[in-house]
Amino acid sequence: FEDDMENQQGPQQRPPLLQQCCNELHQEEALCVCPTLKGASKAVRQQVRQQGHQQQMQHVISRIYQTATHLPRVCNIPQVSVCPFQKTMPGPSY
Amino acid sequence: QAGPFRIPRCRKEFRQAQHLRACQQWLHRQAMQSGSG
Repeated sequence: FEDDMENQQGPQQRPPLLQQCCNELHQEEALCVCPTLKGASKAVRQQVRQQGHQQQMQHVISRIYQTATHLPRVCNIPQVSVCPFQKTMPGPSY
Repeated sequence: QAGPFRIPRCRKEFRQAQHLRACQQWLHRQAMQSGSG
C-alpha cells in the first residue's frame, strides 16, 4: 500500500479519479476532512454490503478504511496527514 | 451511534460536496481491486 502512496503524490501522476477526489477534499475545511472522509467510507461500505461481496467482506471493508486513512497525505491536504479510522470500532468523532 | 459528523457544518460540507462522490468511487475501486487479489 505504501508504494501506492509513492506514485500518487504529484497531481500530474495521479489517476484522474483520484485527482477529482483530491480536488473535493481540498474544498473542505481542514476540520471537516476526516469526518467527510469517514462519511464517504461509510457510504462505500454500505454499497459493498449491498453488492454482497460476502466472501471478502472484511478484507474489502478494511481496505476502504485503509485507503481513506491515507488520502489526506496522498492529496497533500494542508494541516491533515492521516485520518485515524478504526473500521470496526466507531472511530474518534471529529 | 456516534456518527462521523459531530461538527454540524461538516455534515453540510459533506452534502455540498455531493458526499465526496469521486472519493467514494476511488475508495470503492481501490477496495475491490485489492479484494480481487
